[in-house]
Amino acid sequence: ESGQQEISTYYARS
Amino acid sequence: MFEARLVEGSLLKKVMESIKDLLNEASWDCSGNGMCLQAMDSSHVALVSLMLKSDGFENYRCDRSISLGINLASMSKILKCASNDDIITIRAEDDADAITFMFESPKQDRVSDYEMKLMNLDTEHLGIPDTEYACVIKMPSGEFSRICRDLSVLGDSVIICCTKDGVRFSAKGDLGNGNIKLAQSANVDKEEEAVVVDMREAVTLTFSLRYLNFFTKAAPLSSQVSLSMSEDVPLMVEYKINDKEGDSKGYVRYYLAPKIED
Repeated sequence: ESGQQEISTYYARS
Repeated sequence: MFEARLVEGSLLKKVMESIKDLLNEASWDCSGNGMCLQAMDSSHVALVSLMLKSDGFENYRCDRSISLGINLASMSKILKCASNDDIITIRAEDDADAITFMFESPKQDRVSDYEMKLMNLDTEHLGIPDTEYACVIKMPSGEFSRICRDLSVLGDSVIICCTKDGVRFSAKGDLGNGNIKLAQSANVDKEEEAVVVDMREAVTLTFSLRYLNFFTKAAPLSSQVSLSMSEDVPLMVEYKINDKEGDSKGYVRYYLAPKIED
């Protein structure tokens, strides 16, 4: 979808 | 050895229904604290974080922490073989390549067991920091489901605007536009019917209705849902998992990044 950010943009991989 | 027995087995059936359309496969991480699952959907847009607390089970034994890689569609199909009033026991040996589900009727006159193969999954975990959200909206879960369903008629996205007066959900598309305003409940006899806004700062964010509609599959788990929002961070949609007596057995939390203007 246009404008939809991925969640990993916000939360770092742990 | 891992073994967990849930007398209100329908809760596990509902938990599976709440995630099976969003996730294909995931690992149940079992420890002394309970059963946890964290996974992103295949497009890495939404994140599910699920907890079933060990003390929410009638019997719970976890000799050492194990990770059970599961095809969720398969597990959901197997759990559909359990009646709603069945007692469900999950069992896995250490280093086993299969998991067993046992369903007992309340009178113990029918016992079935199903063995399902486990998967080797290379799962990624995301660190979700503790967040003080600018707005936390609590509302009846059925109301939230209806808003998401109704506004999907108009568009792909919903703008959620939370102020001290209440919450406004808006959508627009080729057809036209629609707005649903919810005021905070002044006096409600039943807590589960209340709309409560806990606001530090007004927030307006846009989210994909396609994903929110996936999240509302958890509505049968809880009469209330909470939406936690802050500018520029993912929305958290939480359904608490409570038993018939109202005791907390865990939660299903969904995280969704806001949409931004192109």
